[in-house]
Amino acid sequence: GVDCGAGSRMCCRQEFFVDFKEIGWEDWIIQPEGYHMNYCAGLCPLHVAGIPGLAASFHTAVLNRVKAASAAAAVGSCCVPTQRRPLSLLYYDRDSNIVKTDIPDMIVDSCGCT
Amino acid sequence: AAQGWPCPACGVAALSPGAQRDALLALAKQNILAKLRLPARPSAPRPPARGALLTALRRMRAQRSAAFPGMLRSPLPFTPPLLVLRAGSSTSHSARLHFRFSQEVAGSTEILRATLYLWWAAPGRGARPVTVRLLQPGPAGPDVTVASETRLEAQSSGWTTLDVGAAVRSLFGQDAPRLTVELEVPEGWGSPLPSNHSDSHWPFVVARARARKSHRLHRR
Repeated sequence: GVDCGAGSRMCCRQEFFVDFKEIGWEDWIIQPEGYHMNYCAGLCPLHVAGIPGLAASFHTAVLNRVKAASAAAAVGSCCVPTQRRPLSLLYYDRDSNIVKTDIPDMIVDSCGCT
Repeated sequence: AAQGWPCPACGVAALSPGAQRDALLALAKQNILAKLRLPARPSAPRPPARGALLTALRRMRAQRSAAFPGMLRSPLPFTPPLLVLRAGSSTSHSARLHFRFSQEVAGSTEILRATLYLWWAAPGRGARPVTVRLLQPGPAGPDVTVASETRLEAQSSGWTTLDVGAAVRSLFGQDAPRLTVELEVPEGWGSPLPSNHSDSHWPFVVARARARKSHRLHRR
């Protein structure tokens, strides 16, 4: 995956941090102090889709070759998360119980072209 | 997609920076609440009823009296949450644990006794030397100073205790009371933390505390 820099145009991972204090949620979420949400942005021209490293897997590469050969190739591809990890939260629920939970697939670790 | 963009990410990129940030914050909030199956954020937590707290403490005492004789002999007048444990940086043979005490409790509570409980798995090849360091934040910046260092020999599986009362008491005058414990074993002995990461074997601190009494002046 590629991280976005200044002036990035191609598909990359843009870091985005949500500070729970800033949105007034620090009174019910004990840990962590924020959420590294991140997101994918950038262009996915057809020649990029299927390049190992940007593509998610061998299967993606094969599918892209098939798509490129068909009329559907004109649709293009999207810059989407290819790797995610869970977010662990320690928070007060509605009954003021302290709850620890791991929410899967919440943090975008890398992006690629479909 | 509603605006006719072919990809989900394209729509975000087309917004102005301010609107983009607002949209992402709204999305983050909506995402967290949906995953927690909450219709809205919970209201500010209220402390549990004293009766419920005492019942819970009595149950805990009954369950633990076999494992920790002498622990929790009487109900403790503390207000939860007293502390939160968080694993910090670690290497293959060392680990740092952060015990964060809530500031409100630290300001109104006097610590009588505090004990750190550590679980050791069976070493299998004689006594396992473990160094436990209590680290405190320095006067400025992220630096830490070693408040104390203790060397323990783990002979067999089980809980080991360490008195951390003085260290915890000294923290309570600080803005952000946090005790950092560093565990280190010689290289090649594996991680000092339980490898199965079972909740029941994680390190913890038991603190005996009482509410600070306010000094009253009487005028005649």
